[in-house]
Amino acid sequence: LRLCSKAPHSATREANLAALAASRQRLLQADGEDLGQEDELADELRAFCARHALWPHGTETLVLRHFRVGGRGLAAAADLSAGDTVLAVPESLLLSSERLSSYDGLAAALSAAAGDSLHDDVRLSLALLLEIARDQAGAWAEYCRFLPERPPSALHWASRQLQRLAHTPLVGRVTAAREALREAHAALFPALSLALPQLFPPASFSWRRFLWAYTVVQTRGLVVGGGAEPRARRTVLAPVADLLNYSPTSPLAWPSLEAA
Amino acid sequence: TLALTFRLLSAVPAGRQLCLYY
Repeated sequence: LRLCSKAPHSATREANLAALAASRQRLLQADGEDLGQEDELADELRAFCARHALWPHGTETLVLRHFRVGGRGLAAAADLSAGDTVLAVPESLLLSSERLSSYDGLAAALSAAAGDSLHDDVRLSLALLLEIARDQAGAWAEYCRFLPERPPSALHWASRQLQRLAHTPLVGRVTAAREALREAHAALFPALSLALPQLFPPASFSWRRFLWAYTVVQTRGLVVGGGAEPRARRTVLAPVADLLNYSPTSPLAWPSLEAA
Repeated sequence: TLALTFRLLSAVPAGRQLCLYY
């Protein structure tokens, strides 16, 4: 709202402000509850959760729905009580940048291509693409159908869309972030594909795929762990859990979950 | 181990969307 208020007066600005105000109003109204529509992939997600034991005690707790604001998300499958555990993601399905160390020769190849300066989010993006490319029948390749083709990140905006926010700090930040990501990709590829052709087939690690994976991390990564030790914190991708309010436009009037 | 469990902070009626609380 603050960024939008600072934009120059225009029809777009007024429309954006009205949409944001309406969204805020819905959060404040008790009768503004959006129960969403059935999602076409609801059965597939149910099967995924059952197959990978994501529901505690085998009881169905969540259902995939399509919400008017925020799109695809998770709803309670039945009345749930405070304290109920609704989702448990096993360690084998969690993806963090540490997964990269399980590939022989990758640490050396990464270091040769990009030094030790790679951001953890870039490393996690690589881990995601590797996981999908490595095992076509694996859980992450299977889970891809629930991930958006175009995650809601400003990095995907066309310059025409960015220009609507001209005169805000956002334009410079988005441009710089895209440029830094392009440089990271250019440092890694084709170097990694030449060094480890079996692991990095070029088609699976194009700029387009790389940007997609990075924006998945950006919009769906969860920062977990660490406790009192910030250096022990890490970003993980957790299937199904990432559907809990992934969208920046989702209503937040129901703050009901914590990660433990 | 790094398994993640998600627990409700408040009751949620059937059909209502769930959100992570940061």
